[in-house]
Amino acid sequence: SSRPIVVDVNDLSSLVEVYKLRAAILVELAAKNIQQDMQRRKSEEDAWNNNAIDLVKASDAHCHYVVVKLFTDKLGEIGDTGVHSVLSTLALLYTLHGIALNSGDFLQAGLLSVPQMLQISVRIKDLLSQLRPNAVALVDAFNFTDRTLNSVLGRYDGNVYDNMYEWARRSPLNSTEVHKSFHKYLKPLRAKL
Amino acid sequence: MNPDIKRERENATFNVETLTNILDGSPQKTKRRREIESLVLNDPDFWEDDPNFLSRSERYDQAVRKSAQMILKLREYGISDPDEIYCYKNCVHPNRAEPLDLHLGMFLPTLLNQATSEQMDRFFMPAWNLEIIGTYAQTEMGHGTHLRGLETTATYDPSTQEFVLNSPTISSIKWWPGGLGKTSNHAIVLAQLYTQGKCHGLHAFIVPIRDIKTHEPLPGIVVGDIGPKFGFNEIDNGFLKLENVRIPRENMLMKYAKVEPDGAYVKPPSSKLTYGTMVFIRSLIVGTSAKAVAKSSTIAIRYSTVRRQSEIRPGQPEPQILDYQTQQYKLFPVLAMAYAFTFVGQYMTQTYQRITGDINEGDFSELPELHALSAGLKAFTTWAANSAIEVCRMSCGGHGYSRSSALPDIYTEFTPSCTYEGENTVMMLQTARYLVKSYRLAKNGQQLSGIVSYLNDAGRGRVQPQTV
Repeated sequence: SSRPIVVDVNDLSSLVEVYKLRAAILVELAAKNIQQDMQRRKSEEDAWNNNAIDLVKASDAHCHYVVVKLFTDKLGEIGDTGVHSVLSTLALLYTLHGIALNSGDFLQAGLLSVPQMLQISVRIKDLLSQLRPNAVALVDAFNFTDRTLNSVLGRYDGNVYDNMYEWARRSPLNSTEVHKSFHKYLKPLRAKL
Repeated sequence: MNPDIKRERENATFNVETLTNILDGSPQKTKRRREIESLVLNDPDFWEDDPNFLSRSERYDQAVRKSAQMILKLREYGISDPDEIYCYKNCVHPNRAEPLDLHLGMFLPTLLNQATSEQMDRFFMPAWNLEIIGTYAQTEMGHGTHLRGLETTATYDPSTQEFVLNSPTISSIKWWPGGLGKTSNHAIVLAQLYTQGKCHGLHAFIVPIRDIKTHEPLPGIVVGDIGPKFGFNEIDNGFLKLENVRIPRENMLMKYAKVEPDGAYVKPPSSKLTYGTMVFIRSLIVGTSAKAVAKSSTIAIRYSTVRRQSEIRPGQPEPQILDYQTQQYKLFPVLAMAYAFTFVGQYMTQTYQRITGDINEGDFSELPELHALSAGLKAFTTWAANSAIEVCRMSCGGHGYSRSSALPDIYTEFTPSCTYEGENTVMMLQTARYLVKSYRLAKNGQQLSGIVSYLNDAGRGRVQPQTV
């Protein structure tokens, strides 16, 4: 059948299933292409090299499925409602964003339809707004200290600009008001011009 | 506190501490991590000059000083759990690799996994006490991930019961191992084993390269630093040329494969065991990818809440950059990726430990799956993380370009993971080999288990989109 399977774009387990089918189809496609090449009297090694792009795509799809599945499985271990809710939103975003980036695979295999892809793109925008209020809290949860992050832009207190100015002042080029290169090169050059 | 970021925190709909505990594994682990962090952060011995303003030689010097302090302090505080050592190290050397990384992360684990009990007695305590400082020399100047193509030879001489090691060509010179240039006095060298006139493939040998007391290179050893790189400024990645270097028979790591005194070769139970250390590191890299993305997204998202520019509605004050949909579209998928990879990293560590436990009990059945999974996920996560860090840098406007943002350093320190411990395309092809093999087995009626069990249906022609 060329018609898509039933997919609820809000249901993670249904989306994991779609990733699984995509991986299976791409592995099967690569294996069949190798087989066909071998039937055309190519050696297995040459057939392998001739289908290396498909093989990498198949591995990529397999790994993507594993990541999506493990993320979804993890949600099952989380009891706290607030945390579960925000992580579910993130997992859904990760999953749908992956589909949007690889839409060709899903459409070509008949796993999703064009209207569903449009629905996904709308849903992604909803998820972005939904995550907006929790964005800082979600990165705070990684719990990096300022020393381990070592970033003026990423400071916990958000006082970026005054610290950036201070950091720049410490540059070795600022250790003297007039750099020695002025006396060595620019001043003599000026005299010659 | 900047009022914008303060307000963001007040608006959150969940308990941040609960989520931190989940990421660490438990509230106890969070508590212990913070204890370790404060040990380092409050210790004046670890204060440093800002590396951004130092030369490479000064950065290496400062890193060696801190690593030496780190070893002393780990002993002083009795920190011996590998996770806690890793956490301590990450605080001492934030966002960067350090000169003893290969000693702690590859030399010692290789001894633990591949040395016989006699070899452990000889090498482990000296290595633990840094009399022996080791590295892991596998990659050659002209050969990387394709291990069968490595050219370094170890030829057994039964008359003296020694191996003679050689770098037969320029392209066979060992190239890239961290700590090899100036720090290490020993290297685990991967070389093609020749005995009784036959080549038996790649095996690991412990090779002294510098005098333990004077640190001078030993006869037949040509060793040095390979020069500045894209990142990795604190590390002396090195080269090593071996010219008829003789080592005793007992210096071949012989927990699995063996060479008897007369030169007879005893096969290992699985050829993949030689590469166990790489599998270990690949498993760890998945978690490292998560950390790099988590750090980058933390920087970019925090800055996007305090940075106000342009206007959405005419005449209104400049909005927070994070209110722009395009900024959210750049950063929130990256944030989601950070969480996804963190959980995958946790899974990989648990899976590695479980399967390694089985291997130690003599069960090698899951080794091929571990190989395939660690190779594929290493490639998948490092590729994705590499792009994600760059997205974060670009989303910080011009300031992401400044070294003060830390994003350039995170990027340059992380990027090599796409090529070290296996170039990513080659890794993907290794995983593909396992997938295709599994598919063919399923097609022939064999029942697959584990993460590839979904191919059972594909093999029997049942993977088809179903009609509504």
